[in-house]
Amino acid sequence: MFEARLVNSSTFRKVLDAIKDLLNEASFDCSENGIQLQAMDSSHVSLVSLNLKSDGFDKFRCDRNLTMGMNLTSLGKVFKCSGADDTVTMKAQDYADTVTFMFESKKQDKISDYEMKLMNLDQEHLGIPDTEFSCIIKMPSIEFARIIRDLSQFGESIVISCTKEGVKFSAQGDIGTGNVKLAQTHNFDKEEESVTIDLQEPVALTFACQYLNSFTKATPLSNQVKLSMCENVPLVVEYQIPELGHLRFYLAPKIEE
Amino acid sequence: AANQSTLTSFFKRK
Repeated sequence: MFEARLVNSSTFRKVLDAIKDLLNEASFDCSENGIQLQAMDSSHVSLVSLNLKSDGFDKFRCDRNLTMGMNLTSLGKVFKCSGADDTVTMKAQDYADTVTFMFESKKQDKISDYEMKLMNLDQEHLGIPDTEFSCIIKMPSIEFARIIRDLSQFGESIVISCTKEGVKFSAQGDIGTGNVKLAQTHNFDKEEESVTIDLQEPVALTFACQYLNSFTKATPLSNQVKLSMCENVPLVVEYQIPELGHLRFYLAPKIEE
Repeated sequence: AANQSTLTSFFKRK
């Protein structure tokens, strides 16, 4: 028996919104530790890694490890039926081929449930080695989304370069070039507005705008975003989900011929 | 121009 209750169903809805551009379907791996998902987009350029800890749920029970393959468009339809303040309870029997979502309004005066068919998906999991990153940038997630959106107008790729002076985002294309430089700023009163850089050595890498833009769909999940970079290693873009876990995106760099 | 690499060239399949 699997049962997970989340008072803020909107958090799960935000996770779905953040990954549905990249993935059509995905397997949710449920264990006593929580819910995990790891899946690559169809072109194998980016990877989504979601970790929701069991103790972040308001109730969590998983008697037997369970892999639930879901069509994310269908799952999106189910969550579209939920109210912003609803509580969600997910339930599945052992070896079941369906999962049930029950939504309860805050006042408990409306209860709806939706049963969705599960899918058998060929899971391809990658082993991601621990990496000592050359630089780790933490910045407001809204600022990151804004920069990626702005620079995407200029070209298909963005160069992210980081030195001890700060981080620079650059794009170039037919109409010209764009550069945005951010210096470190520590705002002790408003931690979420800070830009912090933990630098071991300078690094500059090129990434496709299309994927970076998709990642920024996770902006509503977290005030801050963490970018981890290292030469010749995929970029890690991480959004912490308060009290529940994290959503990470990995993106393979563009490499000069 | 830079070529797009894939993740499978960095990470091993489990």
